[in-house]
Amino acid sequence: MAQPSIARYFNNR
Amino acid sequence: MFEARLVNSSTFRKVLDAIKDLLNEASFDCSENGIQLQAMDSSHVSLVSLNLKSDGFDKFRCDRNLTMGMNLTSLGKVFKCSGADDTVTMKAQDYADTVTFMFESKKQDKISDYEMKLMNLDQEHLGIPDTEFSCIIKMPSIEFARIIRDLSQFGESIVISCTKEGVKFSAQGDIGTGNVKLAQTHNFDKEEESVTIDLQEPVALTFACQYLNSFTKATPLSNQVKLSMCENVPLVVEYQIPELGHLRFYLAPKIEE
Repeated sequence: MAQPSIARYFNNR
Repeated sequence: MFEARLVNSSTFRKVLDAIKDLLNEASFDCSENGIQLQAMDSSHVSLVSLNLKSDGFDKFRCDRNLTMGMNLTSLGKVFKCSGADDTVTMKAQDYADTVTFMFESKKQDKISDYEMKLMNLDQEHLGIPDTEFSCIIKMPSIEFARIIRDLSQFGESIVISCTKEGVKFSAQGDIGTGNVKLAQTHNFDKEEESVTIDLQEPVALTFACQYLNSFTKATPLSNQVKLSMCENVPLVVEYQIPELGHLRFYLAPKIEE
């Protein structure tokens, strides 16, 4: 399985 | 002028112990509301979010919003100099490039102060959307730490699955498999020993042991831990810091390649 980045789920503010 | 006094300096030390595995440096944002910190670990897989409310401090003054970038290894060295029962006072002038920590012993017979250099950190703030979670599990924090530690021996990942029957933690690897099932147990006399599940719909997600293990370094902060899960959304592992605020960890679930 792959480990995605947390940034993929949250928007840059 | 920024000044924050905490009678139990050990609480701050516990916060530091809980995040220093994941973060080498971090910015503490100070405002009249308190102290906030948000930072991703160096691999950008997890996110740490700390909120310490101003009214949880024994004294709190922040005339102007202030961001203090700190090296957490250095901060750890400063707090290593404190006694377990010491009171800590943090102080910084507006636009200062240093912060001072003063430790006072309970009997007021020893006072020490340490000035630490601040850093300019390029910080990236992420907007965390509100989520309707499929399940919210509350359980003893020590039990959670134990399960993660035990199952980490079997593999690199742990599947957390939650149904109305309970919550199951599973791991598999070269030596075999391990499963731990917990049923809901409500102990009205000892709330902190309860396992409670608020379930909207069953969910099963896979997480890296390495990060879950790091999160459990926060165990001394709180008797209970709250796990919030939803399909395709990061896991939230939350430790309430009594009277002061909370420490949350967000972890992206592993996905099929």
